[in-house]
Amino acid sequence: PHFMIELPDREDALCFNINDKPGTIFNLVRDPTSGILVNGQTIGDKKTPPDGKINTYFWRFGIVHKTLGVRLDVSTEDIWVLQDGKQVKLLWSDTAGLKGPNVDLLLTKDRSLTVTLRDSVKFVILLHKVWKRHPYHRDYLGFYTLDSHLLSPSVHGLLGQFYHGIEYEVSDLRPGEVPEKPDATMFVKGQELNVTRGWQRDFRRDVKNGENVPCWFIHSNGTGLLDGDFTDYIVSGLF
Amino acid sequence: ARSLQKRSTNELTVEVYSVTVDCTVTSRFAHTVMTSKALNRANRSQEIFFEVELPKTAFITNFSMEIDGEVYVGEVKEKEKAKKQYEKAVSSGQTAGLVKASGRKMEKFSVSVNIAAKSNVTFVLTYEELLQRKLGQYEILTRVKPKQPVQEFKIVTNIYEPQGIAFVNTHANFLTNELLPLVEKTVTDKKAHISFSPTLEQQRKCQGCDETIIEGDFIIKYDVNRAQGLGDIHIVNGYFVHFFAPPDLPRVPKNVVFVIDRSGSMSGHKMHQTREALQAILKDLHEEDHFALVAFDNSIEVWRESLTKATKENLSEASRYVSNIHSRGSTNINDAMMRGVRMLIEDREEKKLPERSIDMILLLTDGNPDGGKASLPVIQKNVRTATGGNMTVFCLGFGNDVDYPFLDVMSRENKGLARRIFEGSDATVQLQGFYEEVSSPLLLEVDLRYPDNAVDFLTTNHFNQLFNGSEIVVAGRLTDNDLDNFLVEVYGQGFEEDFNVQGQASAVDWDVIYPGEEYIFGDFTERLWAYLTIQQLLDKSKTGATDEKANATAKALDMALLYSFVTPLTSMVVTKPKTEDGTESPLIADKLTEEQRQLAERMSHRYVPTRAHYPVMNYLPPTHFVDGD
Repeated sequence: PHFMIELPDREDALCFNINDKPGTIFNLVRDPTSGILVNGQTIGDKKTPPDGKINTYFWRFGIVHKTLGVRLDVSTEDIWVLQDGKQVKLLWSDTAGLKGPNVDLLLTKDRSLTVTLRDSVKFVILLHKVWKRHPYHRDYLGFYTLDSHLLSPSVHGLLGQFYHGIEYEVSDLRPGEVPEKPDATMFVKGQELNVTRGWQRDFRRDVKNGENVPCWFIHSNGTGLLDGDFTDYIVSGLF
Repeated sequence: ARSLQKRSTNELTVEVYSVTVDCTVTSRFAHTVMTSKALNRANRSQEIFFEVELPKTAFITNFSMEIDGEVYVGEVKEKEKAKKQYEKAVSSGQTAGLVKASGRKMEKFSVSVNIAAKSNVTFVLTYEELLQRKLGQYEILTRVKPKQPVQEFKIVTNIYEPQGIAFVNTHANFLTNELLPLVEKTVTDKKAHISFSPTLEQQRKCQGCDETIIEGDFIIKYDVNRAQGLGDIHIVNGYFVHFFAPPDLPRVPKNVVFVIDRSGSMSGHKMHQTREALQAILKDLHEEDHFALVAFDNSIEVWRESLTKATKENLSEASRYVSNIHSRGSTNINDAMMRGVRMLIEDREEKKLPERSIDMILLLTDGNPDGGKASLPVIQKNVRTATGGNMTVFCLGFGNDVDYPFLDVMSRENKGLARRIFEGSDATVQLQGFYEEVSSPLLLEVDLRYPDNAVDFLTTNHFNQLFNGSEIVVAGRLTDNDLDNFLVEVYGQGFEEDFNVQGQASAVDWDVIYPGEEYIFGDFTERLWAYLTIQQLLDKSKTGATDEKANATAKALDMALLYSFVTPLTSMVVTKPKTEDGTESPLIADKLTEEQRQLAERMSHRYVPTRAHYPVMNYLPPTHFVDGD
């Protein structure tokens, strides 16, 4: 999956990819103060594409808000919502709106699920539907944080650690391997990283084609940008 | 006197170091990416131009500029809304139109951008089109005009046709004997690869000079193998496309009335070319065809009172009549058309014409009606009422002064089509070419039927005629994404008997046909469907009741925005980087209508669409996200 950290104050963005074995579960957001946890499990292509690169994508997210007693299990197949002991199943083929005391859901048929958890976080999960006979790809999901300003300063995770911004400097712009993608040196978290200017896609407005967002790409699974190593974010279960 | 040597003003301070044209055709749907990379060698900033030509049947789908790592991407917007939003820029003249008419088949896309000293710029233009089968072949036309020899120059085309490729021919008007061997062509059963990539030295006009011989059209023509019966159906990613053009069908005899404008404005060259073309067309008539000649100015004159069988004797008499048509008077299109329609109706009633035959009127005119009934809507209505949907009207509009939209609507309302004939020495050939395209109907009232519960969003599936050398294309979406087979039926009226075939269409396994390459096909079929739907909606937006027109326009607009096609209803807005004084000038790519192209030609290439816009970016709130790419 590709990760994008948008920094509107600097009119810039950072991005990195994490590719590990299909089936790995990563922690994306963890806020012990508010009791929020978002984990995602990856899935791989059906077989190795001609370029030999095995890509992984998220196909299932587990979201828990302990304080509010809300638990969501969102996969490419279906959506389970558990609140106060009651369980509701939604299908991606539905269009639905659920308004509860602690959680609001807006499901757009075959496209997106917008989730608002009271006084904490708002996010949208996009469904990327792939033709079932596609030789390589399968259906997968995207996770976009829309509002995170109410989360505590201790929020962490692959995405969560960036919710309160990040300090970095970029210098020494130079030609890269590809003329369209110059390299540069980034000073971040006390380290010097070789980064490459590129772009990744935001699919919120156009789920099919996406829109390019220019960003500084951090190589080697985000090493240097992330606190610790990407393997530190691997967890054993979805919840 | 001292001889002063003038310093060269043509010093090359801009180096275009890469020009590539990459075209992929899958099931007739062509996706072309033109990329140009340049370097400003100068010690000062300067304007760099990107000018390319694309077929007028194509829709631009993307344009981007990358300047020193910063990418400026085009965004497709509703033309009318954008116009209002950019009014400020319009009034201050800060923008420039990007698309101009260029010749008969092409449109020119041009943009310029100010580049800092020693900086690079990369322009990427993408366009898409559904190739039309005409006279038994498809044509991919690429026009190239690099201003200087280029380090990396490449035209690469890959054609994927699961039906199998019957032939591929390549030619270019700049190919010398030395360059000819550089065109590499590999054709296997279902794939063709054509590439042309001369070195810097091979591009030079002369040794050591900076002029290039690469200038002109690079044309690839090909056809696919045709299956008997149902035709070919490709199902990919939940969308299907059905190509129908069975081989070996007998042609249906036709009854054609030639309605010939001999008004004063046709005098000279045009009249001469019309006579020549008619002589040639007469020679092409088959003996089982019937024909009539109606010449008109402000008065109407018929060669014979009713249609005549195309025997040798009759044709040679007709030829003598044609050679004596001379220009005079004004233009009474209404009464001439009424006369032609009446002849067909009367002859039908009197059973002078074969029962299974097609009735058509071919109007050839160069101007606006100014005699008899001059109101255009009235003439259109009269013709529509008179034909009663029982005959086809084809119109040939000669030259730049013809009222093309009038002819276009009149033809469409009567199952036919209009074509502009461009003034030039080859007008005779153009006239003949058009006639050839439409003169051999193979089937009438062709219906392509699919199960209602399995498909939706079908493009037009009823066609008045199938012409020899052409092809019927229908596309749609499968409502059941899991469907691998569905029943298809084709019905049409043939010459001696009806054509009726039923069969099961199944998804081909692209993985098997193109092992290792199927990755590229992605959403080709869906985009083909979208392209075809938009084209048909744009056509519908010109004819029919007012609310139907509005409905078709609205739908076409929605789809053009959704699929990012630059159509006559949408514009592509690109924000140029700020100049040193801090001003920002947006650029617009529009799609010309036939009327605008005609206007452009009337203005002798002085025409620039001057619609100017400020860019509007609907920013989404910034986010941290994770997704697939």
